[in-house]
Amino acid sequence: YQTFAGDLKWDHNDVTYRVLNYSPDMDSALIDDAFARAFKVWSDVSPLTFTRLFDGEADIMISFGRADHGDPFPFDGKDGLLAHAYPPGEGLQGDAHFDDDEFWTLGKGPAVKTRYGNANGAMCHFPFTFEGTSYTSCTTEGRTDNLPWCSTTANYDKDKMYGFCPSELLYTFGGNADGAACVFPFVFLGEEYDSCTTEGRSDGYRWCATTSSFDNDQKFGFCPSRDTTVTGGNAEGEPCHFPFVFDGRTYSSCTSEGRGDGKLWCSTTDNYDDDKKWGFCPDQGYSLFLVAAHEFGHALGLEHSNIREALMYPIYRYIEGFPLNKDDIEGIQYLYGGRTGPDPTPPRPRTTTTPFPDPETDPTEEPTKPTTPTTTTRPVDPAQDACQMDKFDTITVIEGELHFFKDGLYWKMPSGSSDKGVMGPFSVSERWPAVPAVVDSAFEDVLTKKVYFFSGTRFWVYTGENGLGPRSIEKLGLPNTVQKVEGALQRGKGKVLLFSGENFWRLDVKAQKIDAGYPRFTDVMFGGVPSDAHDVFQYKGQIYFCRDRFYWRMNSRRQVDRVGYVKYDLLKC
Amino acid sequence: ISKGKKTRYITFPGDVLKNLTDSELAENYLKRFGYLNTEHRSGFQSMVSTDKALKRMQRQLGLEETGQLDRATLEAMKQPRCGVPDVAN
Repeated sequence: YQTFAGDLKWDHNDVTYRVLNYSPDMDSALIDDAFARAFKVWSDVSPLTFTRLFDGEADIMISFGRADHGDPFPFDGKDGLLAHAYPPGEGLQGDAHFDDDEFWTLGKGPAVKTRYGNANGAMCHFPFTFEGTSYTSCTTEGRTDNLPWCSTTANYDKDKMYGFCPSELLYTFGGNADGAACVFPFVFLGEEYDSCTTEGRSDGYRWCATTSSFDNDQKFGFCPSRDTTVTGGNAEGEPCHFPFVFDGRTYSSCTSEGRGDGKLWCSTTDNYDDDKKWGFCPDQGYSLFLVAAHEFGHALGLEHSNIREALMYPIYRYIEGFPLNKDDIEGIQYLYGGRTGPDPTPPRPRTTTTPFPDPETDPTEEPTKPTTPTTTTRPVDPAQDACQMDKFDTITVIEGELHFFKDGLYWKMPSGSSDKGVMGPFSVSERWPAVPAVVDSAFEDVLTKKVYFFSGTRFWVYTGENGLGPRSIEKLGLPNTVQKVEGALQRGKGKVLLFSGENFWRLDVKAQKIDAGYPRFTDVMFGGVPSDAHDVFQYKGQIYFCRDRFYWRMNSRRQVDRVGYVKYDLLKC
Repeated sequence: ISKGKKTRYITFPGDVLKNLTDSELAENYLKRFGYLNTEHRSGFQSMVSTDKALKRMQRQLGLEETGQLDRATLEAMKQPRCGVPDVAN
C-alpha cells in the first residue's frame, strides 16, 4: 500500500460525507446503499466512523458528473477513467467524483429496483416469465399505460409479484419537483417536447418538465434511465430500436459492427443510416460499490497499491464479497490504527440495588411508599458482562492476572484474590491502541514482559505503552496457510508454542523465528484435549485448552485432570 | 444480416474519439498517471525516458518489466481504471 506524501489523513475519526447528486442509472436508494456499504468496508477495519450529512460542507462530498465536471481533471466518456477522488483536506480535498458516462450498476448488469406494485420495492428478477414468455428486461407488455414493469421472482405467472421499473412516466429525481413524473408534451423556450431532453444543459443529463410548461412553471426533474436504454452516443437514455438498419444491413440485436473497439451499440430509431441516432447497449456496468470503496480509500489517504488483489489497485475488476485485501487493511490501519471496541450500542445501565421491602416480612414499611433504589455499582451494559459471554476471543495471563478478551473489551481476574470477582470491562484500545478489536491470541513474554497480540495474520508487540506492528505472522516463519493463531503457550524461557488448527509451532521469541521441526500435531503432544480448541494458555502452572464454554485442564504430567466451565471456575460467576 | 459485405468502420456522431495510435495512447497514459513527468517544478524538461516510465508503470501494475510497449502493457493501458495518478506529482 502507499499513502499520499506526508501521510495525508483526516485529523478526526468521525468523517462526514454528503451525496450531492445521483446517477440516472440506479435508484437513489441503491446508490445511497452502495455508498454506505463502501464506507462500511473501511469502518469495519479501522476506528473511522462515517456520518451522512444532507446539507452543508462534509469532509467527503460525493458527486456524479461527465467530462468537464468542475475540476481540473475531466472524465473521458464511457470506460477508461471511471472515477477519481482527492486525498484528505479542506475544500475539494477528500471529494469523490464518479463519471456518469459509465453505466453504474452493482457489477452484474442493470440493477433495477422496483417501485409500487406489490413487491415492496424488491429488485427485478431477470429473466422472468410472464404468460409463458421469458423477459430479460422490464417490459410494458400486459399494460395499456406504457409503464415498464418486471416480476420480482422468476415466474410472474406463478407468484404474481411485481413492481414498476424506472421510468420518467413514474417519477423524476433531483430538480425541483419533488420527484413528480414528467408531463408530456411540455414546453421549454417555446418548443414542445414529448420526451426527456438534454436541451438547455451542458452536462448531458436528460430532464423534463413536470408540468405542461417549463416556461411558465419552472418545475423540472431528471429522468431515470430505463434498463433498456442506451448510454453515451447521441441518444443517451433512449431505448434501442430493433430491428434497425445500419450500412444497409438489418440488425435485430446490439452489434459491434462499424466500431473498432468491439463495443456493442444499437440505433435508437429504425434506421441509423437516415437518423444517425445511437448509443451503447447496456452491459454489466461497473459496480458503484466497488469503485466507491476504492475512491473512498483515496479520500481517506491511500494511494494506489501495486498488489493486484488489493482494492486500491488502480484497475477495475469485479469481485464478489468483501473487497479489502490484507494490503488495504494494513494501509488504512497504518494511517488510523485498528478497529477497537464493539459496535456502538446504546448504553443500558446495570444497577445492583437494595431490595424493595417485602410487605410480608417487613410490615412496618409502607408498601406503596416510593423507594429510591440505591446504586452500588457503576453502569455496565449487560451485554458487556463477562458472565454473559459464552466464548472469549482469547484468554491469557498478563502481569500475573488472567485476562479475558472479547470484541474490543477485556476483563481481568486479579491474582490470588479471586474473591473480588472479575474486573472490567476495560477497553482494549485504551490500553493497547493499535490492537484490533478481535484478538485471536496473546501472551506475555516472561523474560522481556513484552505482550504479543495476534489477530488474523498479523501481530503486534507492546512494551508497556509502546506498540509495534502490525507485522505479518509470515515474518515469524508461519506458513501463509495459517489464517490465525488461536493459542500461545509459554514453554520455558524464550520459547512459546503457537497453536492453529490441529497444529502447533514453537516460536523462539528472541530470534522471532519458528524453530525447525514444526509444525507438529497438537493431539500427539497434548492427548485428550479438543483438537479445535480456540484458546490455549498457561495459568498457575497448568495448561488450559478452551472450547466454547468449557476448558480442559492439563497438569505438568500432561494429564487432563479436569474439564470445567470457564464461567464458573475461572470467572467465578 | 446480408452476407459478403465488408465491414467498414465509421465515425459515430457524439462519440468520444479515442482512436489514438498505440504510442500516442501510451504517451498519454504515462503522462496522465504520473509516470512521464514532462516538467520539473523549476520548469526544466525532465530526463525521464519513455522506457523508464514504462518500466515504472509495468512495476506498478505487476506486469513484466520489459520497458517496451508490449501487448500486455497496451492491454493494461486500455483497462477501465481510477483517474488518480499512480505516481504523485
